[in-house]
Amino acid sequence: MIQLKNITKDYTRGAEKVHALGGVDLSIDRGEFISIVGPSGSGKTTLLHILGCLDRPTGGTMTIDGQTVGDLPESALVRLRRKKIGFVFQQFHLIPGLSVFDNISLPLLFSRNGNGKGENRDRIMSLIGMVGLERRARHHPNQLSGGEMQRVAVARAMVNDPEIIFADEPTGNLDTANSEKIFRLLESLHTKGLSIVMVTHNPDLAGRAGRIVTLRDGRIVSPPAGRQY
Amino acid sequence: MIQLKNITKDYTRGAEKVHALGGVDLSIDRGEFISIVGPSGSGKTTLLHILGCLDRPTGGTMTIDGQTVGDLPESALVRLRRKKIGFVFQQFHLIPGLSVFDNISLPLLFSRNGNGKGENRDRIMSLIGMVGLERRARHHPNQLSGGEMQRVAVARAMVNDPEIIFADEPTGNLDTANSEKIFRLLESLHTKGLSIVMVTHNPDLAGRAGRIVTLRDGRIVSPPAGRQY
Ligand SMILES: Nc1ncnc2c1ncn2[C@@H]1O[C@H](COP(=O)(O)OP(=O)(O)OP(=O)(O)O)[C@@H](O)[C@H]1O
Ligand SMILES: Nc1ncnc2c1ncn2[C@@H]1O[C@H](COP(=O)(O)OP(=O)(O)OP(=O)(O)O)[C@@H](O)[C@H]1O
Ligand SMILES: [Mg+2]
Ligand SMILES: [Mg+2]
Repeated sequence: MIQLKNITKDYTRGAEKVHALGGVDLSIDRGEFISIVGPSGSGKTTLLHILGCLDRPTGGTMTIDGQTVGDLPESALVRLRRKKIGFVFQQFHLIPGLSVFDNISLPLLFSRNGNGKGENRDRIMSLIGMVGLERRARHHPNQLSGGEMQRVAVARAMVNDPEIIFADEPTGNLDTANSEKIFRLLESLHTKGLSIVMVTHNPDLAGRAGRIVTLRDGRIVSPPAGRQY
Repeated sequence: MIQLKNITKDYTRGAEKVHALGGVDLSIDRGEFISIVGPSGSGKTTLLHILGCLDRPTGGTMTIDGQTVGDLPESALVRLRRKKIGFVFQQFHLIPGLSVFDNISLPLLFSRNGNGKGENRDRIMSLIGMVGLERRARHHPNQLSGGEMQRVAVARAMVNDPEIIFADEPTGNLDTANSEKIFRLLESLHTKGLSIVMVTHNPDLAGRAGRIVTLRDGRIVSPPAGRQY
């Protein structure tokens, strides 16, 4: 489904260059559930944003279903992102002026059938219930706890029925019970056929994915036997 | 040192009232290391902000070293915050236009001896080393990973030699190794005499504090035997 070959990503700051990713090879098949682990600063968010077509690599090639992404025009990438990809950001990126309900329904503006939040009301309410935010549907982001904001971000990534969900630390601000709830939500979507790529610092959750990919200093490494990273 | 009696906090949204805290009694002695745990939305951040004099309760009384905080003028509270308290925010709140070094040194503008970052350069660099950010000192927040931003927030809370540190999920965005590093940093400050109040979703770290305070629906509860929450 997604193939990365020798992917590099450099950030240039004046004279200094940060090699965030240095030659990453990775294949993700349709229907996989992958966790990406590694120390803080090892390049997980950078890798996820490239996989989710939110950022372009500095070098290397990426193909999606056989098509080279580098050759695609921006408009085709945008269409991909909107219809096929759901993304949970590490910093949530909720819209301040909108309610929880409206934040979650935002991707529907771009949905396949063009239906807005009106026709999809039941589905949005059901997602809100699944992440445990029924009593916060009308709240704005600045009226939410850290974990509540995170759960809105998770619900928003699912509302458009994507084919693949990229989740950057979806439980980092959650207690054990809520982390379990969110993880099981991802598992149930996986059972329905979605591909899931989840960055996590939680070793237990990482171990419950189908496969663990370990990053260190911008490269994929094999974890030592018996240890995640 | 800090005494809370029947502390309540309500948020009013139009006709709706959210009872974030409902009658909290809590005593924190000088030199204690306390962890606050509880489900997402249970009121931990709200409680921490009241303890750290960043927010006023709706009802109840709070005393610090015998003095009733409600009677203090805003200027006295500001002085308290700047000289005695270090705070790690759940959402970091770093200043976008400033480097890591300058972000960490910000509280020094208000320090007891009035020394700025110039005289304190060695101390700031040492803190930067302790949180593992030596190669990121000149970066700006938008050039940092989630965990790197969190570590800047931790270092900033320590730079002013506070008497008490309030840390709201200081390891939520960190891998195991970095979480351990940050926790041991807090432990070493505790050994030197600082009081530490740490909100955490990490049961292992919570268990290594001197005492665990458990919140549920805005109230303090006793955890069932053998379980944190
Ligand atoms: N300005 C506000 N208006 C209305 N409700 C609010 C406001 N701020 C917070 N709340 C609500 O108060 C409750 C407690 O919030 P708080 O941030 O203290 O929770 P928390 O225990 O820190 O949660 P988390 O673990 O997710 O960070 C939450 O349910 C939240 O929705
Ligand atoms: N715009 C930028 N300019 C310079 N360096 C950057 C920029 N963005 C990220 N970096 C650096 O690239 C490295 C990788 O960042 P990334 O966000 O991918 O890490 P991460 O593995 O997600 O970390 P964490 O677990 O802390 O979230 C980090 O060391 C970071 O400082
Ligand atoms: Mg990251
Ligand atoms: Mg909180």
